[in-house]
Amino acid sequence: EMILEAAKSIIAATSALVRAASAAQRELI
Amino acid sequence: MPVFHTKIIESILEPVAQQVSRLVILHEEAEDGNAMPDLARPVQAVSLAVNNLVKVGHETIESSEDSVLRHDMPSALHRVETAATLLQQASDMLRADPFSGPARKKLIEGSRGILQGTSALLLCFDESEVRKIVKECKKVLDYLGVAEVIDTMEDLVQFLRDISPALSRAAREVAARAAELTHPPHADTLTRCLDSVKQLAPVLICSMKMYIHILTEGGKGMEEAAENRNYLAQRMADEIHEIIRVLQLTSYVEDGGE
Repeated sequence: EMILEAAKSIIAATSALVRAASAAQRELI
Repeated sequence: MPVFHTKIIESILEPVAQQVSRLVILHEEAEDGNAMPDLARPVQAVSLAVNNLVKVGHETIESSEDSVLRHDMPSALHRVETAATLLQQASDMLRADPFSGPARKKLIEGSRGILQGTSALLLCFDESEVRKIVKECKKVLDYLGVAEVIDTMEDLVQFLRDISPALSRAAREVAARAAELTHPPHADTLTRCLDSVKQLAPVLICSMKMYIHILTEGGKGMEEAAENRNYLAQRMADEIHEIIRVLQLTSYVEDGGE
């Protein structure tokens, strides 16, 4: 289903964003 | 950690759910935090994916005949759009001040919002898929309801022509659903009830044939034959009602579980 694929894309993009944001914080700890 | 009731939803949401939890912990442990990198590109990627999801979501709403989906899905889409706006705002604020506390909060809120909105959207879609399976099961129940009035072989042949494809479709969809569930007791109940229905179906047909035979021959035992047929039809209906009940459970708690 197209909606599942669209949901997968949004989650993949959010995942990349969260990883990028987490990386900066991780350096500090 | 949220618990997802189907394997597909779990596979989509579980990784990012863990990452968002980790981000919250990192944010708390880092207190004032390190300088945030420029998040414009990943935020832009999220926005593009959100735009696509909104487009696909509206197409799904337009093409669906399911009034519940048509009612529920727009708010889930709106939730995702609002979350994307928060991420955009966080990105803009962080570019101006990479140490901005409020921007980090918006970033976490936006990430959570994407997760919750997408989860609501997938749940809404999944419930609609379940309603389709329930509809197929109800067709079988409707056919079972007329088993009592079948009193000629011609009618029995027509009955078989009607119920067989409906039963096959329902069985196929229930079996696929059972394989999709993450909670084994629910999957097991579906499988067990489905097996009973499959075993009972030929026995019911035999009992209907027997009843027609006795009726045609004018022999004794007509009442017992009718009772036997009705009992079997009722047992099948009970199993299908249980399938429908379990299909509609979307959390373990609803079933008295942990």
